[in-house]
Amino acid sequence: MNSRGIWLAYSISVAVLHIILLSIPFFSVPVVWTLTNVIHNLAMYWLLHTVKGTPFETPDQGKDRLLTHWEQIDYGTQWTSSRKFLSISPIVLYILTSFYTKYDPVHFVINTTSLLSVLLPKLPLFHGVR
Amino acid sequence: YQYLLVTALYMLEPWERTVFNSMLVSIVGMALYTGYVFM
Amino acid sequence: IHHITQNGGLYKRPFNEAFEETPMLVAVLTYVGYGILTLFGYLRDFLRYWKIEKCHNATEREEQRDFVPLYQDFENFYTRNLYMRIRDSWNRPICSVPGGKVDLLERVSHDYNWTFTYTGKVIKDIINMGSYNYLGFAENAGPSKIPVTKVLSQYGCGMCSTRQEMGNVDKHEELETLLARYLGVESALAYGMGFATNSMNIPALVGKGCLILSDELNHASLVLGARLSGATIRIFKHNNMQSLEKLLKDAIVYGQPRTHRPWKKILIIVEGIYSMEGSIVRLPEVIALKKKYKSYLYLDEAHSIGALGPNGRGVVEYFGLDPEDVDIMMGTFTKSFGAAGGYIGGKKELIDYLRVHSHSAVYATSLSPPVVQQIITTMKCIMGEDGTTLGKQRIQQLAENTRYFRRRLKELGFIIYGNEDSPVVPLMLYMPAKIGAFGREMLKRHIGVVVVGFPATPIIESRARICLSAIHTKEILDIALKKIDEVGDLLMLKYSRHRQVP
Repeated sequence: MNSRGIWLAYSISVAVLHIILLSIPFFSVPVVWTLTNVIHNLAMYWLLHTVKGTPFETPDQGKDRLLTHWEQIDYGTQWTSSRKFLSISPIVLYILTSFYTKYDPVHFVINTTSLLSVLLPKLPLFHGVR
Repeated sequence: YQYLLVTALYMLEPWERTVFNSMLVSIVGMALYTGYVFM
Repeated sequence: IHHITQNGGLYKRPFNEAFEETPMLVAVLTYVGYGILTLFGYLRDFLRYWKIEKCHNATEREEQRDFVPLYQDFENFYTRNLYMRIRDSWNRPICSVPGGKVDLLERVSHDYNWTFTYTGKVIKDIINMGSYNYLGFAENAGPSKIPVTKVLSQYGCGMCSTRQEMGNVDKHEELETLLARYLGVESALAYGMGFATNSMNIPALVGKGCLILSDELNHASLVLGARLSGATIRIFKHNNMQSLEKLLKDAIVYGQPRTHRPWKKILIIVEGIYSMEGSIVRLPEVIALKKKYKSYLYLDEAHSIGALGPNGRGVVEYFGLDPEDVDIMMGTFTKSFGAAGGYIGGKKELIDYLRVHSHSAVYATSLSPPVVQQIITTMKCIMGEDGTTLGKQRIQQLAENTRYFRRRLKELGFIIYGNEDSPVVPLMLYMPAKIGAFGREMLKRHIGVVVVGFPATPIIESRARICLSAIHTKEILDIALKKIDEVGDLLMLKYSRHRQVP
């Protein structure tokens, strides 16, 4: 997660997701932003906090097989730059979404729940917690 | 050929390429339509 | 490129090593490619799960569903959804010696590489740019043919016993005496397998309470041996002496974790040539650090023995250093001697200790005599003791081929990794589709190359690993360069920023 260009590729893919949703004619702007936020958080939750192990064989005798991707980043070291980036990005998206949904209460509840679902597993005290 | 290589469609089977290309065409079509309506 | 100052520096020769950075656009497009393949991988898994598509993969039977799963299905996600699609570029069956040219068995697949069928045809005289055959001794002719045949008829081919029991014949003694002379050490020990030489001897050298400082790109056999030993392992950045010195300093200052007792032994493990990077270890600096912090040095010369140095003595001779400074000299006979097996060289007391305590000496069948004879003949040829200058010529030819080929590829505009004297030439491909395309396009042009991708390399550093050989003539190299140039234009692989704009 700290190899060259992956943060840029991640930001571009979020932007592309947003443009795809924006190009659906019958969605309003608030709906598009909320959908972007929710789909992004769902994908992040699945890829970083649900799937365990690695999609290929590793020579570590299965040590990482029971760890999620997030727990494997930087061999479990907390507060590395990759981890900070992946923690901050959903927050930035959430703030943007709140602004563009004009702080509508319904959108606010949906977005806040979605944000918490990807922020809580990132806290160091939840490392390895099931 | 470059398009197939850069998007890795080169490695997909023909029907998967069709799925991807039709999705791409529809997204671009929608984006153009929405852009037109918006303008 | 790190030019060490000539006057008074540690190096007696220029040390030119380059790893040009991945262009940002190429990196982003590479992730896009992997993203699309992952999406379609999930789609295919979904179709297989709901039996919409036939699953070719090995899975448990219905009755076995409730048992502990035999197959970690996610761990095979990458194999079944990415690797399968381009695996015709790997494991190609050859039906000749892996020499300068090779004959391939032609095969086709009608189900997108899940199964292959042989057409019965043989594709002859493929230019072999993939095998480790640095000095070209992988041949069924030449100086070793007669002696090996004789030994084969005299000794047979299987030893069927270990060195400590019946498997110790005069050929082994002859080889080890010659090997000690070749390496310039007191004594040497030969094993039947290169991988086992590392994985079985490191546990005999270090154990609990010891510290191993290992390069991050060390071979799997070194990793396995280090883990088997039970010693504490710390990893330093690839060929990065600052990182190594920092670990050494911490090890001396803080000692063992919790008790802070001093480490019993500190063993630095490095390789002579890193075959995936094409880089050469900074041995003068490593030896300087080892002396400064009084630690031991284990040098794995699997690729560099025979391929480097004016007389083929490996990376120690290449830098003009003293073999005495390296505590454990390890290497293999696979790459430059056209044989198999590995060796360890060093002080006599060390070798005698290993002869008694090493797993391989106790349990493993010893080297097969014809293979021993192959090694002896080629080693004498390299040393010039067979009365010819063939060995010398091949060493020079390899050095020339290496410099020429690397320079020409850079002029063509490709990104080439590693040291300019390393016969392993990683040519960067980056995108996943270009890995398969490069292998296929080159085979169409009658050139066999080895392509390597994630997870054997970092995800954005897929590459073709071209291995040069002394048996390649300049004509062969020019043909290969011409074809690579063609394919490079077709696939647009000329990413280098340093390329000469016409």
